[in-house]
Amino acid sequence: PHFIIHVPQKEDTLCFNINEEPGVILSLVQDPNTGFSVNGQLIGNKARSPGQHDGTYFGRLGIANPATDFQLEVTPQNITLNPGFGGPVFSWRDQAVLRQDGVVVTINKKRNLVVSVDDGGTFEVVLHRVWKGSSVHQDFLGFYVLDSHRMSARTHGLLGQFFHPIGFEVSDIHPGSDPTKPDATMVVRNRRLTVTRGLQKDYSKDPWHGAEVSCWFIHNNGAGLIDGAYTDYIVPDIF
Amino acid sequence: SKSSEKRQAVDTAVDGVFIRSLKVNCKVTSRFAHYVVTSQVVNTANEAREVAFDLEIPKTAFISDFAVTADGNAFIGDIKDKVTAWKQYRKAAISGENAGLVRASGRTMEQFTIHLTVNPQSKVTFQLTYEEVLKRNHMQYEIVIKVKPKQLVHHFEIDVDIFEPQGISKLDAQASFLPKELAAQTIKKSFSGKKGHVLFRPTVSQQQSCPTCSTSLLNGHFKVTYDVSRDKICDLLVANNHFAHFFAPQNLTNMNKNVVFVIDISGSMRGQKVKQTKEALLKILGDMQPGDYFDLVLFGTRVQSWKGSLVQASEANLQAAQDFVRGFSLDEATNLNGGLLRGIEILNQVQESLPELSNHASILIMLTDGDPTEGVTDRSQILKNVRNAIRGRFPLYNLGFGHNVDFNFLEVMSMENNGRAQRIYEDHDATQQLQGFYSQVAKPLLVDVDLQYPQDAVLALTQNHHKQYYEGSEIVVAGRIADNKQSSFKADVQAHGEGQEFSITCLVDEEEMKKLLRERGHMLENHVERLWAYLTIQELLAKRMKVDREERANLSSQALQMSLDYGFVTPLTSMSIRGMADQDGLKPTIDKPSEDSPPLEMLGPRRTFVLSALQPSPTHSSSNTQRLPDRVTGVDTD
Repeated sequence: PHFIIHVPQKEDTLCFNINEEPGVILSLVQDPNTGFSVNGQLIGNKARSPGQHDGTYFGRLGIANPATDFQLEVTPQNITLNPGFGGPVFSWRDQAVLRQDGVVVTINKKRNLVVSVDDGGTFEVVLHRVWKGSSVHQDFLGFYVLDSHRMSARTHGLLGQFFHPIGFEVSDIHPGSDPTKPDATMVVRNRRLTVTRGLQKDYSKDPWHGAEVSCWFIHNNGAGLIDGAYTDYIVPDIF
Repeated sequence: SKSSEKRQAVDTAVDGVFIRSLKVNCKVTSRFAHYVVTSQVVNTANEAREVAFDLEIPKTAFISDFAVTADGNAFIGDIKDKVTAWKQYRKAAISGENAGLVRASGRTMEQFTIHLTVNPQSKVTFQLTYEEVLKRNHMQYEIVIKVKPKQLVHHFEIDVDIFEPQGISKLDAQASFLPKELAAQTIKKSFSGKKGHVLFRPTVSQQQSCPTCSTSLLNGHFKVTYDVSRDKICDLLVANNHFAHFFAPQNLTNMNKNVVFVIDISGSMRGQKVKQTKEALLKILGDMQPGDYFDLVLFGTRVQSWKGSLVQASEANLQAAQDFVRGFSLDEATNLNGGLLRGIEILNQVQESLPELSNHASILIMLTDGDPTEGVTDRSQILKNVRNAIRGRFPLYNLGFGHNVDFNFLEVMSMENNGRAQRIYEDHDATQQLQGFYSQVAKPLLVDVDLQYPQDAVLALTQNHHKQYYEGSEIVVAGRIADNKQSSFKADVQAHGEGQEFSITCLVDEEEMKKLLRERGHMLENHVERLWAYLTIQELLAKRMKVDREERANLSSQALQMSLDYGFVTPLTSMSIRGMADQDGLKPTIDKPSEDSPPLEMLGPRRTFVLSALQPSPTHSSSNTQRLPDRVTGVDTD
């Protein structure tokens, strides 16, 4: 999956990929003050093409707010409220608004769902559907943070660590191996990285077509940009 | 060439306004037609100008989207239930005003027009989307696109892309407004296997009505007709938990029929109407097959029948019937109840006195031009009488001649008795309209057609029992399939044909479905579901007419919910466009005009709307959808 990090102070965007095996669960958001967390499990394509790098996607997301005993499991097939307690199961064909102790989940039929947490953030899960007959691809999910300003300063995770200002400088923009994508030197967290200007797609508004976002791409699983190594964000469970 | 250069030099701007492009894109996937009409208009003048986006769409279509883009701002239609929309514009509605964009126009079309004031040196783009399920008539499907740009267009294009899983057996395109040679030059049509394509892209010089003219000869109907192969008897599509079943078997033997014509001869039929009715009846009688049986019933103040029982369509009988038709004269009042009951009695007699005709397809056709004024005149009593007399044995077709009929009443009566009603417009071609209707039911092939699907697999089904199936038509049934039942889905069809029982089972060919999805992808999935939604809404709206108040409210609420879910402008919903208003502050609204809406000339002038300087914040059909911030942080596919 590709991560898109918008940095409002710089009016610019950073991107990186995390390449891991299907089945791995990654911590996306973790607020130790409230216990709020979002974890995502990777899936791959149905069939692997020999010799090709296989894409991975999010196939399952777990959103938990322990302060209110709220858990939501989202897959491309179902949306389950409090799965540990046999809660109701919704389909992506439903149009629904669910409210539970300060958390509002809005399911917008076959399109997306929005989770709003009082004194927390607002998050969007986008459903991507591939054509049913595909023997290679399968449906997957996207995850977007719409509002995070009420999350605590200690929030971490592959996305959560960027909820608070991050400084970087880009210099020495020069032609890269692909003439359409210049390389540059980025100084971030006191490290000097070679980054590449490219385009990624943001599907938060239009789940079908997406919108192109120009960003500085950080190579090697975000090495140097993210706190620690990407493997530090692998967690054992979805909640 | 030199001459075309000369033609190109013609100024396409009118008053500083030119149409940069007008494109009609029609995508048909398994009878479901999705049209997008886009027009870009440029105002090159140094002052604001009024521009119009004006087109006609079929009455059978539902508008599903409308957007205007100007100066980088998009103004998008918002669909609401009509009651809410009405409340919002209550003030205007009470004073009898409306800023509606759609009006009934002619027999089969609705006119969509919006007038906008466009800033100097700026451009505006209109985009209208509408959808319909194509109905098979006389062995073909017909796509009608009304073409009438008021000036020459820089880039004019009609692009029709057809995908039919059964394969396309024929395809044609005609533009009545073009000289033959030019039509041959400019209309490109091709079909092969499942795909058909028609492209009409005349240059500016090809649009000119003469080499030096700045007027356009594009004014008329652009028609695309096609049919699908019927080598395989089963045409069952399953995608995304919805199915569509198209039933139109070929090579069946025509059934003999018992037909009774019940004709209104009240005073109001005098003049052209009775003349045309007689002409049509003479022609229809001339087309009867020797195996058919028939009779004629006339109703004015009194009710009279020609024979009082069915007689064979022998040459001598037809001759005598034609003499009777030529000779009958008009009567005073309208004893519709008496006429219908006599006709029904004649067909019902078959069971007792003519059992050898009981395997024929019985049909009752009634023509009237006014309200019942003699005998039983209470409409609900007439409905009850007719229902009790027919008891579902045969279909009743009602033809409403002219504007003075209570068409709603005729429709309900037909619907209650497995038939349908059709309007006959008072015009020079009424004879052809009557014949045209008759030709649709003249060749029954099957009766009591029952299309069954596994009960535990189907959640919502459109009408699956049809009293009769006629040559050249098609029965379409669609439904939702329960989760996990898609692969085991099947259809059983049972019917009675000429001298034999008809029975087939259709299974879903999973490999074929996968192949189709690979070829058409989301469009197929989406269209099968929307086809189901379209048919379901149409049926709910029709059913509403014949039930009591409580049941009607229930059906209305279902139809409304589906209209909102699928974003269709139906008689229960309205689409309003925010961010623009006329001089009275009214916002433009898109409504479905009702069958009895007043003719165009009786409506007031069109309003002109002005766009606000800022783009309105987006809203969606669902009130729950939140506005998303411009920039977000997230993770998605690679």
